[in-house]
Amino acid sequence: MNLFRLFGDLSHLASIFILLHKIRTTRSCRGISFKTQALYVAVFVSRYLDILWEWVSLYNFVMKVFFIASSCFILYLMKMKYRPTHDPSIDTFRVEFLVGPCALLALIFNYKFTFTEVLWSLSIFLESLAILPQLFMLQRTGEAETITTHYLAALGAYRALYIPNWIYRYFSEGVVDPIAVTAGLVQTALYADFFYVYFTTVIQGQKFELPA
Amino acid sequence: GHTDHVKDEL
Repeated sequence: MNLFRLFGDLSHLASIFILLHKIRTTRSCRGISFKTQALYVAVFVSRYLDILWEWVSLYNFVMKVFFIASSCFILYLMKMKYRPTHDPSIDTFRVEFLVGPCALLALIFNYKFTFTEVLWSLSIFLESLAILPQLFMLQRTGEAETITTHYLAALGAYRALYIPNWIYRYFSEGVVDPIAVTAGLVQTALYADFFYVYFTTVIQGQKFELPA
Repeated sequence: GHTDHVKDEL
């Protein structure tokens, strides 16, 4: 464990708490893409259920349980508790165009052609593109509540911080995970223009608005 | 082999 990865995971943890805080305080899930949240459940279930047969560390176990549980709870909040505030008409990204290619990539790029390794690759590829429905919704509405932008900033920072972690591990342990690194670079690149707008508007205390 | 590649990451 190194500080980059620790702060990355803490940023991911923070993003979940910010999202839960937003849903609870505004009593709505307006501006949040259900499809992205559902993809995250698929990502966590497909990658973190290895806690059932592998033990890495207490930290690893607790974090995996938390991410699976919290992402399912968020789906419950969106689909049940605050259902009236969910507008599927603006959450229009075709998820099948995302899952298909990821499944194909996982069948090609994996460390071993076994069910668990292909599933792991699928999870990694899915995670890198899971934010797309949310970004498309943002593009469509052209603006977002400030707290939602903080959620996205923390979420984007999570995998962005994994990049220096991978560099650090390459030089200190001589290990590198090409599949995770490639997907992580793509995942972080998708946040580029969001971060640009975020740091030039929200951080200056203005409202988050995409150029019309 | 690769199968034991760094799986200690989230």
